[in-house]
Parts: sequence; C-alpha cells; structure tokens
Amino acid sequence: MSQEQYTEHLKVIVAEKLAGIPNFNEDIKYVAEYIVLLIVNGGTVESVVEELATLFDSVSRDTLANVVQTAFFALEALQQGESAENIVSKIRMMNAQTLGQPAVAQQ
Amino acid sequence: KSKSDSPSKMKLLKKKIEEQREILQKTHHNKQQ
Repeated sequence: MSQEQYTEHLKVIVAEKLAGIPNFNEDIKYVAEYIVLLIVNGGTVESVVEELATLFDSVSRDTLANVVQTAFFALEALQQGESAENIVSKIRMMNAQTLGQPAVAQQ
Repeated sequence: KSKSDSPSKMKLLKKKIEEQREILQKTHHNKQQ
C-alpha cells in the first residue's frame, strides 16, 4: 500500500473516531485531515495533542489524546495489514458504547 | 462556550492544513531528489 493510501485510510479512521466525541461540532473531515497530516509529517502523540488543544479548547486533553493515540494505533495496524474497514468497525463499536447506544448485536 | 464551528476557526484550520500539506510535499520532493 502506498503512503497516499495509508493516509486516506487513516483519515477515514480518524474521522470515525472524532464522530464519537460528544458535542464536537467541528467539520470532522478537516480535523481528521489535519491530524493525519501532523502525524505523517513526523508529529508525536504529545505534539499533535498540544496542537489540537490550542485549536479546540472546548475538548478535554484526555479526549484529544485518546483520538491521537487511536490514530497512531490505527496507522500501525494498517501497516501490519489490518483493513481500514475492520478498524473503522471496531471504532464504531467503541463509539456506540461510549455514546450509550447498544453495539451491533452479535449472532 | 457554545458551538465552536465559527468561520474564523474553520479558516484557521484550513490554513494550518495547507501549511502541513506544503511541508509534506517538500518532504516528498526532497526524498525523490
């Protein structure tokens, strides 16, 4: 997979994670793109969280750190061959639990 | 604080995205040389 494909997949994954933040009213596509760009440009969890905290002061640092940490884990998982769809579905399950909705019933 | 989807914040975010894209392009360009 090319660098571009990794970043495109990562954007989708990060957007999904951002969608799980309650009362987050920003355009998640742009925020996801920004997070991914910061990461691919060599940012660390700390530096990316720091940057986001200056922009989104209404969101707690813990929440931002959780998003960024997930992005790093997702990138690692993608590089190890896990599909973006699989990662997104895991995040959806976690989001559903966080938002108090029942996760998709397993057969 | 109410909704933070202000146009100025969006503008700032887009500007920052552009800056990061430029950094990425420069890095990519340098790697190819």
